[in-house]
Amino acid sequence: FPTPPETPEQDVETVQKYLENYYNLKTDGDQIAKQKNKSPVVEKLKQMQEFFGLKVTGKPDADTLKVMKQPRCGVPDVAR
Amino acid sequence: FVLTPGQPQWENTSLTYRIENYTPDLPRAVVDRAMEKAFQLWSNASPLRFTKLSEGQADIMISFVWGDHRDNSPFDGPGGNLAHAFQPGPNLGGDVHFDEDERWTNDFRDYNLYRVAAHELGHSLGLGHSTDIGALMYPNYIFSGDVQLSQDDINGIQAIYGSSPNSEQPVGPQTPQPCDSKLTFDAITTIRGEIMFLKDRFYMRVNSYYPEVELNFISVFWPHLPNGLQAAYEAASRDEIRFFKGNKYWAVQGQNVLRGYPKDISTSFGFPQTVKNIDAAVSEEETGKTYFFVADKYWRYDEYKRSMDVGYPKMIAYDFPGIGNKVDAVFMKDGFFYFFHGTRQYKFDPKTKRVLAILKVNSWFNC
Repeated sequence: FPTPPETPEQDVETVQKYLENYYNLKTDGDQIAKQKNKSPVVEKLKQMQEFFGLKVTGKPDADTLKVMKQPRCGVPDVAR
Repeated sequence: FVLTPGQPQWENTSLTYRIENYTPDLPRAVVDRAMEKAFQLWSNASPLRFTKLSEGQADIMISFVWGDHRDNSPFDGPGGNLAHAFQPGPNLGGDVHFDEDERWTNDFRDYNLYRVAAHELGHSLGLGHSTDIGALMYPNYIFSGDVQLSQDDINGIQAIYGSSPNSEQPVGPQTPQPCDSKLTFDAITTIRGEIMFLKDRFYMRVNSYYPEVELNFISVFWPHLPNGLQAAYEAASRDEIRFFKGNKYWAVQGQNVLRGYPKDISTSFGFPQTVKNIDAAVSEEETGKTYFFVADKYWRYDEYKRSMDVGYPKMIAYDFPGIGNKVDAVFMKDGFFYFFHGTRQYKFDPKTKRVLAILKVNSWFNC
């Protein structure tokens, strides 16, 4: 069987939007320091996973996506 | 708990609020009552007092809006963001906005207005999102039937405004910590190959594929079950889990509570009326025998004959030597009973009637 992609396009968008909304992920390319293995998305994902008591992988695994898709308060989890 | 960065707070403990407009989803009186109750939760735990205004500018302005409503956080249609609130301060400060694209309810259906209002007001008063899943200030919507401040919420609001002037200080429920050596359980059951541990409003769940313990509200699976269940067991031949509280029990299959429940334990199982509640229960899949533990005695029920076996109740201490004379919770795995009493766990071999090991209460949680 063909393996489905690890993170379908829709999920990438979910992660991006979630981190922008609640974890102050900045999408302005100039502000993001491009360091190998330390992308802001990974760092913010780890922050989010730690907050929710998930396994801290820095990857948008199934459990992380499940939490991200739950309805919630619109106030960011970190300071804006 | 988490305080809003910069620790903004109201200087005055007497605050006003106004409901600017009403959702068409609920009668106005229901919205008024939901807000009143939500404010009451926070005033009961702090020196804060709230007065409702019917016109003019209030400290906390409450409104139902949708989409881009001209603040920095547009709403996103049904689901997703349900509401938001602003930290203490002038103008927009303290204000609460509910997404009118949601369906607002005053029951267990999505989304309970009182529950969401209680959370948002926490922000209006200076609290951020808590990492405690049992706290009102946890960011995700969870409705377990009752809305109350947890001890974490109380600690948070009192860290900002001090304790309540009432002589009796409020005490909130604590969220169980799976790796706390002082943890005790209300009930434990197997469920389709997994083990589910129940405590107050919460379940803790482990299985071999996912080694991390999952902690969440019982209502996530079964919104119609009460909190504080006292016993549970799996009747595997019928693919049913039975939950007990007082003299009532509920049967569930998967996530569905079966119709016709709760039922009375006397009528269904044949307990005398003097038995008011069950401490613990476990069923042997091989024999179809179910053991009910009540105080220092136990009863045996035949799942096939659907009747209580004769000669019961018997003394726990006599037939299960070494486990004491009271059981909080029990389950069966790989032919062994695991009895729990207080912070102790006993692995018991029913064939030899011997305790094989005394274990820590949370030995199943990979702590």
